[in-house]
Amino acid sequence: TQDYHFGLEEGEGISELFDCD
Amino acid sequence: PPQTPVRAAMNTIQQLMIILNSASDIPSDNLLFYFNNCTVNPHESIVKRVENMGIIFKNKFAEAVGQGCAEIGSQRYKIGVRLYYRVMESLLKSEEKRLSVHNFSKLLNNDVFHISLLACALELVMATYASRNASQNVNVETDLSFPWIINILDLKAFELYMIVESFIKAEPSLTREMIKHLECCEHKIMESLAWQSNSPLFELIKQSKDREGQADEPEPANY
Repeated sequence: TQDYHFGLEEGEGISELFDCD
Repeated sequence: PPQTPVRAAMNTIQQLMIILNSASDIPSDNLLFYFNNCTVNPHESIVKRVENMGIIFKNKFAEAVGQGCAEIGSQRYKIGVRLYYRVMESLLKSEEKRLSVHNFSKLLNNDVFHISLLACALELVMATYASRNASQNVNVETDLSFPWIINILDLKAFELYMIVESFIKAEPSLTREMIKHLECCEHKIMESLAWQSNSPLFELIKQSKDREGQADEPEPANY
């Protein structure tokens, strides 16, 4: 995965992205 | 020795098979543990959705490629579902660790979450097999390349975009080719698909502006 540009910030995960935190 | 396109494609398929060899067609015990921990148990709705999406996928695949290939579509879908359940379990494990939460009722009862996760898994499976056929100049598939999968599953492009990074993080066994393909999908989405008129992106932008209180300021002319 070293080529992939991870952009999610600290504290941003699938729960926040789908508004389910 | 340097990889030929055929070898690279075959390696990717082999890797997918290795990943999914031990994966299950139905939710694992770990997943059932999470389901049972939910305020509203999503197990039934998840299995039902997989069935319904399966019928849509197989019909659309057969429509696109030909009725004679219906069984191929069925196989592709089955592999996609295994990857879907496997990544879902991994996502929940990492969320559990990150948030110290055990009740994922809201997330696991969120339709868009499941369809985007399933679409991402299916897109990966479709791309893996398509790249093999392309490298062998076999023209079996009509254009089932991205964004075919989000169109048939009636998913907004930005909704798929939201899952890609977490999907890649949750499945460390993806090959370089697989990751490159998902990144390419992300680029297509952000370059054009996410800006189509019915995209949820506009609502998110509006919400973030409202949140920042910018709504009441007059917009600078250069907007």
